[in-house]
Amino acid sequence: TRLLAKNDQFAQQNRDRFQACGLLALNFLSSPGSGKTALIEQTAKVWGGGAERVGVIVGDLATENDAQRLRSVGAIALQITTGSACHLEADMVAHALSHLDLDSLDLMVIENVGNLVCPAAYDLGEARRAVLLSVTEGEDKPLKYPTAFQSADVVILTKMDIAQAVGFDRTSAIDNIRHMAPRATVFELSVRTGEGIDTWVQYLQAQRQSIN
Amino acid sequence: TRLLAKNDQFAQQNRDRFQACGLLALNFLSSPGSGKTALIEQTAKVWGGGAERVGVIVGDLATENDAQRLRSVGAIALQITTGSACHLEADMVAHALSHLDLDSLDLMVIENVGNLVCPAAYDLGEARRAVLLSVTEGEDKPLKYPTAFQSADVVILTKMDIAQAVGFDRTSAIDNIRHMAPRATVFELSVRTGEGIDTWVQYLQAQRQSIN
Ligand SMILES: Nc1nc2c(ncn2[C@@H]2O[C@H](COP(=O)(O)OP(=O)(O)OP(=O)(O)O)[C@@H](O)[C@H]2O)c(=O)[nH]1
Ligand SMILES: Nc1nc2c(ncn2[C@@H]2O[C@H](COP(=O)(O)OP(=O)(O)OP(=O)(O)O)[C@@H](O)[C@H]2O)c(=O)[nH]1
Ligand SMILES: [Mg+2]
Ligand SMILES: [Mg+2]
Ligand SMILES: [Zn+2]
Ligand SMILES: [Zn+2]
Repeated sequence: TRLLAKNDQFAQQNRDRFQACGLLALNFLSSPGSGKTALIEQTAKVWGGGAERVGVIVGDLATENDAQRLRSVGAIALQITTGSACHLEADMVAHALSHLDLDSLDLMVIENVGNLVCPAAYDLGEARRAVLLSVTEGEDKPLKYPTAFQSADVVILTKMDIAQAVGFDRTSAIDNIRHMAPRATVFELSVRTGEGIDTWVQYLQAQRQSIN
Repeated sequence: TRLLAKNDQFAQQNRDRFQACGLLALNFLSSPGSGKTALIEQTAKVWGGGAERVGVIVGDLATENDAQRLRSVGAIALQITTGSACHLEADMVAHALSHLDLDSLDLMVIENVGNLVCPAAYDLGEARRAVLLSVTEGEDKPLKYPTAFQSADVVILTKMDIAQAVGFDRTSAIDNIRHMAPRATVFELSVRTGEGIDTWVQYLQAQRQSIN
């Protein structure tokens, strides 16, 4: 709890910085391979004002793969390789921010380490926390990973293009999400087909207006 | 490290117990929703001698869902709900073993908490550690989650039935697995179609012979 108090100090510092720069900051949490990087890539590609207005801080145990993917669509991406830490903490984000020119950005996405457990406990200073769940993972995941889903402001159902192929039970998934995160805004989308992407981007633009 | 030394004491105790009972013990690690429970269900259903010879210890943050699924195919399943712990530890497994009649079992599967990071560091006393990777998660996951894959005795590619639908690059995935786990035995299977299940079960039966 002492460590969490320390984390929260850095989180508030980050939050203040984002607000001072009129920057909408998101924290993306999900299992490995749910499509976080793919969605951030797509968001940057269609962002009014251009991909270079989208900053990304990506956490992974190893590799620069995600940051490289994001740079190749024109986003400003900084990779944090944690070695063994299974989640990002606010002090890591604070340090990363010092390497970025925040005034040149509209949107900051923090892609957390792929993990539906540990990242949930750490406020990074984000304005909105999005938990992603792909249609391939199983409808009961919101019940089985409560801390993540209970902490969500937004829940994003990803890979909707293969929902039918895997026999996805949408009603059951949405019920479980509503049960764990009754006040969360839910999006259903596919990076592959583009379904739901406009709705998602419009939401981000509206959020950005309201923080400014 | 002191905590890990304590874990390893319990792990060795578990390992000794398994060997004394001629019981093949497996530790299943993967992301949430990669198909651990589904594969254990299927393994139990086709196990020579019957599902009731298969014991399972399942770890989850919350719910009894996985243990219930396993019981409904006739396996002997014990659920550990960890609350917040993001991985199973050897002492939890030791405690669970005290509730099971090990002499009545041939196979013990420990289904770890869905998490490709933290569980890797904890020896539970298993004879074989299997890391599961579904074709939907992305071919670079073995590189991005090194501790899990480097610790694997077995790597199982799951959900092969939808490999084509998601454009799975099998060569790239296998290369990455070989890079991180050169001595691991690799299986490719689908619970949905049954592809590769016989090969997997034959491997288990052979492993069980060799520990007896
Ligand atoms: N069918 C389909 N596949 C998708 C979609 N979005 C992403 N994928 C695939 O899902 C896999 C994982 O995508 P990533 O973007 O790497 O997922 P991630 O959540 O960033 O993974 P980590 O950062 O390792 O936790 C890749 O093979 C993607 O091509 C989608 O909308 N539809
Ligand atoms: N298409 C297809 N889907 C599968 C297969 N195996 C499992 N699934 C589906 O994948 C989803 C997750 O399966 P689970 O068995 O719950 O996965 P898990 O790894 O035990 O999940 P956690 O215990 O929560 O980490 C479910 O919707 C399953 O029906 C398969 O071989 N093919
Ligand atoms: Mg990623
Ligand atoms: Mg399971
Ligand atoms: Zn952690
Ligand atoms: Zn952990």
